[in-house]
Amino acid sequence: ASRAVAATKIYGSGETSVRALDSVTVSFPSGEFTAIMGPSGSGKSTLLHCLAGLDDLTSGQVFIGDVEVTALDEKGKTRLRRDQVGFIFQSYNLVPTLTAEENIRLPLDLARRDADEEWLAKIIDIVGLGDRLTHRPTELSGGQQQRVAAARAMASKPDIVFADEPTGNLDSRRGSEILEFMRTAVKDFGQTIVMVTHDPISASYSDRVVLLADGQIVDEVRQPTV
Amino acid sequence: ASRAVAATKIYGSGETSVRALDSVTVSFPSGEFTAIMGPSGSGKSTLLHCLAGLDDLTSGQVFIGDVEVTALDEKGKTRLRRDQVGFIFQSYNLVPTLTAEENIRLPLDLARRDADEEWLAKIIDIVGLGDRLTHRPTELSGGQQQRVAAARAMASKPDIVFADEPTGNLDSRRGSEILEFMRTAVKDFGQTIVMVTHDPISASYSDRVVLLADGQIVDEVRQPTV
Ligand SMILES: Nc1ncnc2c1ncn2[C@@H]1O[C@H](COP(=O)(O)OP(=O)(O)OP(=O)(O)O)[C@@H](O)[C@H]1O
Ligand SMILES: Nc1ncnc2c1ncn2[C@@H]1O[C@H](COP(=O)(O)OP(=O)(O)OP(=O)(O)O)[C@@H](O)[C@H]1O
Ligand SMILES: [Mg+2]
Ligand SMILES: [Mg+2]
Repeated sequence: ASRAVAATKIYGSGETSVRALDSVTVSFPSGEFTAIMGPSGSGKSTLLHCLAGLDDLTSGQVFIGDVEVTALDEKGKTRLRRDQVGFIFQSYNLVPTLTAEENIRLPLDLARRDADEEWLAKIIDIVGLGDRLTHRPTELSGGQQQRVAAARAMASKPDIVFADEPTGNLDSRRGSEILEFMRTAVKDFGQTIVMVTHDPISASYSDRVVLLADGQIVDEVRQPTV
Repeated sequence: ASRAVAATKIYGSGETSVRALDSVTVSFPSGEFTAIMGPSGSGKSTLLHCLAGLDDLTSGQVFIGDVEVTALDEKGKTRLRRDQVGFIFQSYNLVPTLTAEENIRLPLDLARRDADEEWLAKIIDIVGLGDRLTHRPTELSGGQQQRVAAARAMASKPDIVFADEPTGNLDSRRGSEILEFMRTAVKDFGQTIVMVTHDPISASYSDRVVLLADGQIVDEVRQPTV
């Protein structure tokens, strides 16, 4: 589970300051698949980064489970993310010098945890990267890079996965296979998923949609249908 | 106008070689808006890069207007792109040290051409970046960066625009405004646009859709409707 309490994030100061998050209070219950939608620039990526402790709030609090992320130091946040969080970045953030497979296994290596090889094989199969595993990011298509990022986030079977527009560069068949897998991970393994998306069809895989505009939560829809 | 004749592109060699384009012959008539669709990894970005002379073919030819791109040297290709081509990259390729506005004006500066200030103001208005112009890419949201890339490609009013998934990170309203503007540029100014997209709704703005799979053209649809 994860939640934000009166979370505010202001970039810059004075005349050019941007209120990216404006006193956002929202919770993402354990074992639920929540989608976050809203216009470009409305604060979705900022919210996700702050929830995962990748960015600091100007004021307010963020929790993962019972741990107050905003009260941890850098070391504490790094350890928390390593042990409990998977993150799919909007711009992937793959390591250019590692192969696709090395990128996917990286969270396990960093946490010095053994891979659940069966789980890993399943993820790699779902994202359909079989024959591209030995290639580096520059030798992969945009959608293949996005799939590496998705597989990496799921590799260590984290308690919570934050996904920033995970299907934006995928054709609808690939995208739905990955979303279906995420839905299964939530229903069968109790994983918590918080996914930012612009696509209403992707959002329909979630249990609930939260709508953001100008850094504020403006609406919520339970069990959306398309 | 642009066309490819028996265009083949093979990455690597031997056992690990990838036939990204397999004898592709296709033309993109002047003053038309053509969409290219196909599964992730099917060769769409490769085709676009080869059409613009950003990447070399293994065999076959590519033309922009009557000029055979594949027969030019690096200097010739650079000059051709500078004077006639706009390109929206799947990963944007913005200059991190320049502001949004400087990035948008870059093609004009490189071509030492005066901006059509009215056209530029119109583009900036359509892509909705008004208050973010003085910010650098790292201070922009994913969708805002994509919009800077789109504005930059249109800034010099090029004869032909190659757009690689230009609306993937945009909400549907923003996306449709940009697509509507592109459609107007084609109808009113005779611009040629070749757009890769995964989204059927985006494809419906085009005059014709070309379908790619495993590096080959497999189908074509005139005036698609959704
Ligand atoms: N430098 C490279 N070396 C080896 N293989 C490459 C290289 N660049 C691309 N490829 C491969 O060529 C194939 C086509 O890539 P391309 O980027 O054209 O696909 P695409 O249709 O644009 O996919 P997407 O929809 O995911 O963006 C892919 O299988 C990709 O892995
Ligand atoms: N480092 C920064 N400095 C200044 N402003 C920033 C910075 N990072 C983000 N912003 C601004 O904060 C606002 C919210 O950005 P954010 O990335 O959260 O939007 P988003 O909802 O994810 O948009 P998109 O759908 O385009 O990805 C935007 O207006 C953006 O320009
Ligand atoms: Mg974002
Ligand atoms: Mg591509």
